[in-house]
Amino acid sequence: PQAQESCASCGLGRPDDSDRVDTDFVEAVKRHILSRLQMRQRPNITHPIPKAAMVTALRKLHAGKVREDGRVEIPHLDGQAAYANEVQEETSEIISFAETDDSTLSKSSLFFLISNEGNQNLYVQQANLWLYFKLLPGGPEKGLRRKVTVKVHYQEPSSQGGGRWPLVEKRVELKRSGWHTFPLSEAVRAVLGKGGRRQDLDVRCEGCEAASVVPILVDPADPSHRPFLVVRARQADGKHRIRKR
Amino acid sequence: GLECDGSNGGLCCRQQFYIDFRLIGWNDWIIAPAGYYGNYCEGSCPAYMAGVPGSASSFHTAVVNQYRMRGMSPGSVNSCCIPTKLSTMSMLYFDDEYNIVKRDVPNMIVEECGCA
Repeated sequence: PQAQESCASCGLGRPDDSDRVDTDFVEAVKRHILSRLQMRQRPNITHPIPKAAMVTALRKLHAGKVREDGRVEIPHLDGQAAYANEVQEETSEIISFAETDDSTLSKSSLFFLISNEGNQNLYVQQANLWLYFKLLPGGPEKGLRRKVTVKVHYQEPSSQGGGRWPLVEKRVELKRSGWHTFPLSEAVRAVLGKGGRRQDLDVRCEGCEAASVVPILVDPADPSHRPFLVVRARQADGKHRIRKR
Repeated sequence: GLECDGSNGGLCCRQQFYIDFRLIGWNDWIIAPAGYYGNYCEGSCPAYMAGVPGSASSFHTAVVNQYRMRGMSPGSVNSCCIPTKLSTMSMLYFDDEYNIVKRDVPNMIVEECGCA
C-alpha cells in the first residue's frame, strides 16, 4: 500500500457512487477544456450571431463543412496534423463579424472587435476583410464585367478625432454578385500591437453607383452577407521568434 | 494500449468517457465538435506487466522495467498508468465577443495508456 501512494494514478479505487464520479468528471472535463482554451469561464451567449452569417463565413473559409443536420465538421487548421506531436505551434483562426454603433461616423463605417483569445502575444500571420458586392439589375450589358475601385480606410473613432487614412485600395471586376477579400494584416497587427481590440474601418466604393454595384456593409436585413474579418494568428513566444531571426 | 472493457483484470487501460456538449448546455457556444472524448487512464501496473509489449510509456520505462524484473530496480517506486499517446482536437467556438474561433488544440484526447 505504501508504494501505491507514491503513484498518483495507481490503484484508483472504485467509489461506490458512480453518479458522483460522473458529475465530478464532467466538471473536471469542463475545467480542462476551458483552461486549454485559456478561458476563465464559458462565454455568455445572449444574442447569437445570425446563423446565416455564421454559415456563410464558415463556408467561405472551408473552416468547416456544414452537414445536412446542421452539424459542422472541421478539418485541422493546417490540414495535416493528425496527432499532437505533429502540431508544433498553436495557430488559430478568428472570425469577427462587422458591427456598428453610435461612434461609427457614417453609413460606410464599421468596426470589428478582434478577439485576442485571452492572451496578449498573438502573432497575426494574416488578416483578410471579406466584403460582399451585390450587382443590381440595370448595370452594363449582361456578361460584361463591372469595374469599381474599393478603398478601405482606417477610421479613427469620433471620440479620438475621427481621422482617416488609407489602408488598402483594390480594383475589383465583377461579373456576378459575390465576395471579395482585402488584405488587412498590417492594420490588424497595429491594433493588436497597441493592445487594442477594435478595428475601425471606412469602406468607399468609387464607380459603384455608376456600375449599379452595392457593397453590403452592416445591414440587419441581409445577415448572410455581413462583412467579416478573418485573422489567422499564432501564439507568439520568444523561442519561435528567435528561430525566425 | 489496453481498453478498459472489464476483461483486463484491473490492468492499466484507457477508459473512454464521452461528453455530449448538448447534455451539458455547451452547444450554444461550441459550434463543433458535438462533444469531447475525455478519455482517461486507470488501472495498475504490476511488475509482470513490464514485459508486455506496448505497455511501457517510453523507451526509458521499458529499460527501467527490465532492471525491475531482474530485481535490480533503483527503488521500490511503483509504475503509473498514464497517457502514452494524445491527439489534437479541432474546435470551432464563439468567444465572449461573438468572434468565431477555430483552433487545433494539441494533446487534447487520450488515445492510448501505458505504464511509466
